[in-house]
Amino acid sequence: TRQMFLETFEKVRDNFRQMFVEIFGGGKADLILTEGGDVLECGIDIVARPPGKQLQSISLLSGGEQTMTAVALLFSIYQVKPSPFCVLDELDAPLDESNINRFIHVLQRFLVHSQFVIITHNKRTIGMADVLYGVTMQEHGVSKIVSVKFHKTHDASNGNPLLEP
Amino acid sequence: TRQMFLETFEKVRDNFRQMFVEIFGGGKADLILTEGGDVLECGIDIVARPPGKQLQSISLLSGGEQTMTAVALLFSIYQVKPSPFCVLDELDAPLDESNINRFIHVLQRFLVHSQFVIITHNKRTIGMADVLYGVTMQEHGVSKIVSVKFHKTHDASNGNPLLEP
Amino acid sequence: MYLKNLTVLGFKSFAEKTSLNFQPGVTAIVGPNGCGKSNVSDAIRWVLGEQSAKALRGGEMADIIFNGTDSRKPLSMAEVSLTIGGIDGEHLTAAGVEIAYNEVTLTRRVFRDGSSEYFLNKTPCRLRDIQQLFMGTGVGRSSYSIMAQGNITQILSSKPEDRRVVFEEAA
Amino acid sequence: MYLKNLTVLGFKSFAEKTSLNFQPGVTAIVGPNGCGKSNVSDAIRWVLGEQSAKALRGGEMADIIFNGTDSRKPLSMAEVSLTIGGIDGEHLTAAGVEIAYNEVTLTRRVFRDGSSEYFLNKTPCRLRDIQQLFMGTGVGRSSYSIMAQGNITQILSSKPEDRRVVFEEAA
Ligand SMILES: Nc1ncnc2c1ncn2[C@@H]1O[C@H](COP(=O)(O)OP(=O)(O)OP(=O)(O)O)[C@@H](O)[C@H]1O
Ligand SMILES: Nc1ncnc2c1ncn2[C@@H]1O[C@H](COP(=O)(O)OP(=O)(O)OP(=O)(O)O)[C@@H](O)[C@H]1O
Ligand SMILES: [Mg+2]
Ligand SMILES: [Mg+2]
Repeated sequence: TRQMFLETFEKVRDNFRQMFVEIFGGGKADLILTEGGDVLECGIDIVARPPGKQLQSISLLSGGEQTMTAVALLFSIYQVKPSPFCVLDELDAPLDESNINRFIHVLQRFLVHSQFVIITHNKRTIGMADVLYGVTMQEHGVSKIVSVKFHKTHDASNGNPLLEP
Repeated sequence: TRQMFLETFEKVRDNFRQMFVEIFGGGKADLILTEGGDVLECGIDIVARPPGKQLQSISLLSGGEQTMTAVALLFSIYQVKPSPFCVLDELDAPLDESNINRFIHVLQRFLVHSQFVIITHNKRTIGMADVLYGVTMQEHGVSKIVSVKFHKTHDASNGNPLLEP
Repeated sequence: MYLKNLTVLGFKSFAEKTSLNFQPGVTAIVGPNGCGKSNVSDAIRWVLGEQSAKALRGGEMADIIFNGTDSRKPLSMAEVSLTIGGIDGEHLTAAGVEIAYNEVTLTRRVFRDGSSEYFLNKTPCRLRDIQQLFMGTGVGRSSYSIMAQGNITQILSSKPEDRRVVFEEAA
Repeated sequence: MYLKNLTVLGFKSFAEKTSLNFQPGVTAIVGPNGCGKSNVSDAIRWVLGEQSAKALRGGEMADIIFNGTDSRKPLSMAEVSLTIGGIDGEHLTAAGVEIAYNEVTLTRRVFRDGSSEYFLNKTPCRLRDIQQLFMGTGVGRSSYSIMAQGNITQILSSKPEDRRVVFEEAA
């Protein structure tokens, strides 16, 4: 319904404006309903401007900046309707260390309402997990799952878990 | 011309078959001219099967396997016509440590004929560079380049360069 | 609502019955390239009712059945079960599940001819019953709750009209 | 043929004149997200004659001119120079450069109206002369010698017909 969509849109939009500034430490972002026609027909445009930079098309943002902008939008939607569980596959691949730290930091807030299953190669992301599963292919082409005993370190700067297969 | 294209195709194809087996430690890959019509009209299909696994569409390969397959093809083309210089931007992002090592190992062979400019976040890749440039944005939105003094370590397993800004 | 267990057999590279237990908080899945991590994400997506083989990186649905290796024959069926706890009474009723159960196991099977079967707590059901279970919870075909590898920036590059579907899901 | 130097001014985030010297072997470029690494790759691609703004992540060619920041005004022109050594006599002649030079500097400028100017060793020339310089060397619009971020798997997903263009370049 038009009413419901507009309400949801406005909530996500507010969240996105705040979340972007928090994640980027400044700058500005917005969601804009595209022109023309019925509110139930138009699309949603994304604008984003990292701190200090000028507003340009998001295609000109770097790989890492685009990922963080998308993460901000993702979490803005989760805030409106927290999915009971989320599966994130290698979101952190294009991110440098400080962006991974910011991503992990923001993620913590959602752990109250949602379970997260995160596929990653990154040590810091691994360090914040409560449970760790290793997938192996000892036999070519056949996957097995190994549960990894894990002492979660709460000191994020020293994210080396004790791993015992 | 038809003749030239077919010759080039056959060379790249031979290289690709060998390069894939070398990079994956087995398995099989091939390049196949698509059906029908003039050799100058048809496209080129890629098939790839990592060791032990069954042949399926390459869309079912993992992110890392697809990247290594593409790297094998890239280098197969370079072998036929070594480009004097190549710019590779974050090729290693989806790769795990052992695949990065294989990538670096294969890359060495091309250094005789070509210069490589490699953009990366990965310590091992950085460790094999002859020259290192850091790009910084001390002032928001303005890039500066810093040349980083570098003692290249030849021991690939201990890829920690001495970095002095 | 929370995940308790995922069990896969014959799904993609999981030739043998494999079980994953979930805890509250963050479960990290790690391993080398090509070992099957994204296949776990595909399995979850699939058992929740994904109808597009392309979204699972295949050409047709039968592509997700274990295809054999140099030393194993292909299997004729893939089966994935997802056990979920803490589902409220309203959703259980809508899906046709007895409220007595406080946990529900959804199971999906597919055969080489591409036909799927669905079960709720071992009772055959329709895809629609599984969809009813998640109605309005934020878990759904067009939600962003399952982010496939490399897809995060698609949120930015997708058409403005496609994006609104996600907002409608969240409404 | 080998790269000796890249100099950028006003190209994307390079508001000030910046110079990069190349050695034989591997030059690694590192730095945090968004600092300008891929912009270096774009600059090389652009000065070699890239005509598609989209291939440079922009909407139109003027998008690559430094657009200003909170504390700097936009610039009205972008200029990139690439100095190359070891070019053989045949290619030099085809490009209209005197064989006396053993190194060639290609320069490209673009202005806000989108119009480009090209120079070889400070002498105005046409895009075609720059293309002549690289004819048959494997450096060209359709070669894979410049691999943009995230594009490697496009080799696998591109249409079979598109792929053959690359082979023709290598022929
Ligand atoms: N139907 C199938 N039968 C057998 N094996 C399959 C089937 N479908 C996919 N696979 C295999 O699963 C593997 C891919 O697994 P997956 O994508 O989960 O890897 P991954 O762990 O995510 O790796 P990466 O870190 O590279 O992303 C491929 O090697 C592929 O051959
Ligand atoms: N015309 C322009 N004027 C000013 N800044 C620009 C212009 N075009 C692009 N930029 C800026 O350049 C930055 C992107 O740089 P680049 O893509 O090189 O980053 P990167 O170092 O490759 O990062 P990553 O590691 O995330 O890939 C963006 O923040 C963008 O705002
Ligand atoms: Mg994967
Ligand atoms: Mg980049």
